[in-house]
Amino acid sequence: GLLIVNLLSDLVRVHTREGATAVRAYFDVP
Amino acid sequence: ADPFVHPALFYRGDREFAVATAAFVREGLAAGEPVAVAVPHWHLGLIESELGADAGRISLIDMTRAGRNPGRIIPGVLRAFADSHPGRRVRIVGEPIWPARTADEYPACAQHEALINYSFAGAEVTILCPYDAEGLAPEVLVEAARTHPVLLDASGEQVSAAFAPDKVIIEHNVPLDEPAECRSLRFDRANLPAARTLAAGLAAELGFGPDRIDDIRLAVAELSANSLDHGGGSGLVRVWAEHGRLVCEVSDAGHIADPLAGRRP
Repeated sequence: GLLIVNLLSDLVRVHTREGATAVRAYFDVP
Repeated sequence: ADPFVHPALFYRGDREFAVATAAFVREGLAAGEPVAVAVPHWHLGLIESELGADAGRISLIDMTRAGRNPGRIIPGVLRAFADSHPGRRVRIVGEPIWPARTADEYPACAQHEALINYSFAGAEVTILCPYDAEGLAPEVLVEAARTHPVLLDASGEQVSAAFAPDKVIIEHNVPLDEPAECRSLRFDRANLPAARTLAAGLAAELGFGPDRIDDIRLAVAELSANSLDHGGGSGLVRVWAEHGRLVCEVSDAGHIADPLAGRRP
């Protein structure tokens, strides 16, 4: 779930409301 | 009274930082508490010098690495340390915000600071959060007073009249800026692997190595599986590059009602 995404990525941003959620996982380009 | 103590420390200059954090650490050591210091690497040396031989008795963590993702700090740094000392009061210096944090990162940092209050409510833990009062924007310092119940500076300690962590969490929960261009795919149970492949493909083009591509594939797999289980059974994955980062977004018809989702170890 989201814990794994937090542990793997360099930034996570979320926008959530009733009936719509967007989660962005960011990864620093090497 | 809640045994959890969460002061913000507003410091001006390296000297003030070193003296105040070292005093906090020594107070913990004198009380027999396990102590961890998670601050940017340029501050680790300051604390080590100030502590001298006592530095060998504490855990020193580079927050620019361990806390690169603010969402990782509670499970990967703070809870990881506190939970490894069951039955004992622990003391942590945690500096998650520094002047080079970007506009993308800052809202996640502020939410992290607010969520500490929920994650550690009732816990025998003290977390001191230093803020660079000279280098950070004034609005960051104003928000620190909303996420910390107690404020410290060179003039002393005061209760924060502005303390309102729930509002900080809500106010940073806003629609995210649209990308200029992206690759996208609608997915459901029938074509789930294609969502992972879309992200992995762009990652390879951007030069990510095999191990990191595996991480990216797994992160998208976790997000898209959430869409199937909790988001109405389908979703939209979009991937793009911006500001030196690969961005993988999964959206669906779900709602994350638990603000600590993703932060419980």
